[in-house]
Amino acid sequence: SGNSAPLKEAMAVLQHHDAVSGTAKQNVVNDYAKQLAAGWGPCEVLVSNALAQLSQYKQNFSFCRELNISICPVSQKSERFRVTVYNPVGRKVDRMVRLPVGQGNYFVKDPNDKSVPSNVVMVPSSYQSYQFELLFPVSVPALGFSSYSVTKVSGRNDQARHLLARPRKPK
Amino acid sequence: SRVLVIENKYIRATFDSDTGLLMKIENMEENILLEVSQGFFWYNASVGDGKSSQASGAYIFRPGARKPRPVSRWAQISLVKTDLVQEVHQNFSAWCSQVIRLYKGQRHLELEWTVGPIPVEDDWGKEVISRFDTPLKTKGEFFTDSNGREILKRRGDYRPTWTLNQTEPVAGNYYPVNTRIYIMDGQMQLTVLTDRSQGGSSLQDGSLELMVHRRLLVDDQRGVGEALLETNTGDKVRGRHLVVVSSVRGAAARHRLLAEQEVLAPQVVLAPGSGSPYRSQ
Repeated sequence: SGNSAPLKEAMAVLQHHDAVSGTAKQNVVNDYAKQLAAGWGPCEVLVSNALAQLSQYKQNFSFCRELNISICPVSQKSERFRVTVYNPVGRKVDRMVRLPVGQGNYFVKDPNDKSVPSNVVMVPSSYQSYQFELLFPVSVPALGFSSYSVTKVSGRNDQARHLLARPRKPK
Repeated sequence: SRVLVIENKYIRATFDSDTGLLMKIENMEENILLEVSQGFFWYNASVGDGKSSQASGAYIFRPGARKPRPVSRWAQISLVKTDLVQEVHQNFSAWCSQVIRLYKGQRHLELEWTVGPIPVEDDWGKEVISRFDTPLKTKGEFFTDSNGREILKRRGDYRPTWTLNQTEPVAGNYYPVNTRIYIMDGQMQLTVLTDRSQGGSSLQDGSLELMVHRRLLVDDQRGVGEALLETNTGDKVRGRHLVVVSSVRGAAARHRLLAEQEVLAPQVVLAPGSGSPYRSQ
């Protein structure tokens, strides 16, 4: 069962000026973060239920909470997956979706089953192994959502460009 | 070549391939070119001095010196170019890097900065800023938003309703930036949108800066009872600044729509494999 109340309550607690301005003790800051994280879970179930009902499609929805640091198990491990993008703004929005993926080529289709141009880019990172990210444009209606399907078509990546990295000697 | 360029049909960003730093931004739609140098600097946080015992801390921003120090004067760069995106990856130091990104069809530059953990082995607390320097004649004026709604004009060392005796030339000119800050010279405007509330200012003519991270060693005695010092190695923070160079006349339409899209960003939900038809009945 989904429930948005825990997240709402956590957000209410975080209206405190210390939470807003970051002037709380470290352990209080940790507690704020813990309340927020505890609120995400049931809210994600709620959103999954809503998406299933609205899309007439029951799926094992997954929210990648660490997308900003290129971590998303579903897109990194699955050969096939769907990407549903919800747009809370009252007008159509065009955006670039960026997802961490394994090496390879991918085929992306839009809600009308048409193929969408996509790229796999290499992300230079401090780790020795390169990271890859799948990039494709989405168009989402006002206060609505669009679902795109992604299929891995090959293990090798011939789209990625070579990196130009020139070590600099400080002047 | 001596210069490095990333571009789409609207925007062209040029980098100095020697230093790796941004050099200029061109808005080809409005035929506008602005020299912009951008880099990261840090203020050495005051622990109290002869003028005042007030230290910089969770509640109080009080740098020990007027001029910040550069994290680095150059950056190691990597270039990624595909049909949908062109990006320059800049590595300033072990704890400060940035990706300057231009997607196909996008009318703004996206600067994704990653700062931290801030080293404090030298026993100096540090307050890190991203600063944009341009030749714009701004006469000490800049603009910040208030809660994403009203835009307020700010002027250096000045308060509109009372006579200010400025004692803190840096902190006394810092204001909250909830969604955007901009400078203009009447013709051209440089607007920087943020993805979170930050402190910001314009302390030199044609310049604007935003504070992206802080790590402090002393309690400012204002009530929190501890220094702004994360436990263990400290926090690594990642965020985005969206940079728009435009005419003053065309700026508002751009940054209003962009700010709205930032605060109400699309949510991405994934699902492995395929699903099965579902009826609520």
